[in-house]
Amino acid sequence: ADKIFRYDEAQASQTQAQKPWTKDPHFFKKVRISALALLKMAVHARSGGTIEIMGIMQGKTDGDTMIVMDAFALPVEGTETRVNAQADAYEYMVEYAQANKQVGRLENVVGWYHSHPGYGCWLSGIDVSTQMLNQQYQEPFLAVVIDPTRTVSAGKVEIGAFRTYPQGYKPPDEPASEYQTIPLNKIEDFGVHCKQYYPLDITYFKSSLDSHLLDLLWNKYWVNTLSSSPLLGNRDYVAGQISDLAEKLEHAETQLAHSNRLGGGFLMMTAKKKEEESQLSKVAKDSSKITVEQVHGLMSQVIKDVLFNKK
Amino acid sequence: SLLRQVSSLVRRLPAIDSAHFREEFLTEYNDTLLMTYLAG
Amino acid sequence: EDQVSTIREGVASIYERDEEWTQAAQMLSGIDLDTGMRVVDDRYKLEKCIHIAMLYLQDDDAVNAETFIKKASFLVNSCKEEALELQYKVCYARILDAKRKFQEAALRYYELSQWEKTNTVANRVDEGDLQQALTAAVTCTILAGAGPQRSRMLATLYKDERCAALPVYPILQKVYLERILRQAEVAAFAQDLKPHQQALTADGSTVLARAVIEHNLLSASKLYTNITFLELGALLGIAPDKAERIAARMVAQDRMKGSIDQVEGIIQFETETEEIKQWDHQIAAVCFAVNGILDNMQKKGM
Repeated sequence: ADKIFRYDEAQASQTQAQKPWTKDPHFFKKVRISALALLKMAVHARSGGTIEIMGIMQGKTDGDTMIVMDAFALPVEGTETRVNAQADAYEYMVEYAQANKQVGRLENVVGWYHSHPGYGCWLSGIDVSTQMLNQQYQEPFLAVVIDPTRTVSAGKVEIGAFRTYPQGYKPPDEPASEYQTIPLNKIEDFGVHCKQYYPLDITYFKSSLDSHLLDLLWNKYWVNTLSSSPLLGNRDYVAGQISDLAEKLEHAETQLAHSNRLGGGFLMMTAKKKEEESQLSKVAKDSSKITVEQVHGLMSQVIKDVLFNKK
Repeated sequence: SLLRQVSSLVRRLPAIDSAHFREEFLTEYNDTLLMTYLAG
Repeated sequence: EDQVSTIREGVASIYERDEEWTQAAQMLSGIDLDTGMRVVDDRYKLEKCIHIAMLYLQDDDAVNAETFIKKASFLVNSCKEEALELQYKVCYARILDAKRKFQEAALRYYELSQWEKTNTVANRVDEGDLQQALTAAVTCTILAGAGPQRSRMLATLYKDERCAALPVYPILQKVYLERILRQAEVAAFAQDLKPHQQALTADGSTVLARAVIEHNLLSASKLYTNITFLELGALLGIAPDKAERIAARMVAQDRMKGSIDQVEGIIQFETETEEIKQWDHQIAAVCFAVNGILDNMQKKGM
């Protein structure tokens, strides 16, 4: 299991020389992330609270798989407000990469990660531009997005890994990826660019030492599970979700009212009708998703009440 | 020492028992049930 | 003008040698820095203003010193000389300190204590100065009024590993961890205070005494759900009615959460944490207690 941690310089330079990714825009299909990198990225994303944070990932490639070995934070915040935010931290990145080489960490920079607190893992317009830029000059390069807020309510790390297509490339029809709620104020940004990139399958790996340490932590992990309340931890996020839901409902309602005024069902094109229904079905899906999470939270509260509060 | 540990554990239960907590707990409970109803 | 300046500087240096600080400052402040009669560069002006301010500060005369530091603040950005910039910052911090603006003074002293990290070797100040600046930052933070700003500064200082080596560290630790300060600890801390930090305030108590009472009151509010002013006065070592007045002022300034029932003579402290969060803490304690028992049983081979 620890073989993956050894860096093969010859293979890396050979791959770099062949540049297989230039022949197939869809070349990279999988990502393997080390437990260490995942933890560091998740903790960093969480520390940013509601502000987007940014960092760099180190690793290598192996055939059509990108391997993320480690990650480090960049002194950059609020990445959704400027293209190529990492320009603020170039100096830091260069120094960090050089210092790494000096201590024998040979992996190169293999991508960047940033957070979308509370609005899901996808690439915004700014992210697509940043990733395209990086894929032009720093290949192989991966974009990872983490949603620390949804991580808490979902009970697992909300993470996505993406690669952009070259400008003007028409991708074949994508299989629908796992459904996720996009807030109304971000839907525009999401919709316009969602065809310019594709998600990679993410798997994780850990070293024997990681396994040992995680087992030790696991002994204490059950305490965290029992002494935390998802209902409390995520109140602001849930309130935001419900208000977003209300907006979407009103939105859908006005659209329906509007189309009814235009002479109701028989005049409306079936496609348009379908589109309207899919809007509503998405809203219904969002509301059941939020509620299920709330009910899970309530169930754990009730179990704790029975367990610890009975006289 | 073991018995002392056990008795201190027993004395910690129930974990909390106050009217204020009961009130907060039920508020949380009702909010969630209300949400479930509205989602339904 | 040149001759006058030269003579004044000469006489001032004699006053300075005799440690007649205010006379030396007055002698130098007679030099006309804004005259049109001769060309005086910004660097010369800046150096003179800072020198005069430092002389006034030697006699704890913050008012006059501030006059010249204000003049210097218009000049300090134009001439990029780090030695002068350092002197300017030291002066500015000491003036804030002398004017009992302890919160801002602490920030500036702390900035000074990190000086060597941000500037070139030429102006590397020695370790002793840095430590002195850091101690001054701790002292001013402790003297500052209790509240959120002071808590942030305390956290910064407490996490700065250099503070652990300072003589004031024990009291910094107790203040940061919001523990009640005993009279003996306060007396020991008071010995190293400067004269102006020992000065009496309008209500006849010293700055330190007020800071300690407020701190202890805040600590008590974390310990107790409620307390009568009789008990509170005994705890703080002051009269009950004085304890009530200070508590009322802190609640009004939103530096402490609580409500006062004057008829019953009792104060109810409001705890930030909701009961449900308290419940989670209790549950964690129960789980760790179970863990402890299991570990103990394993150790005994059961």
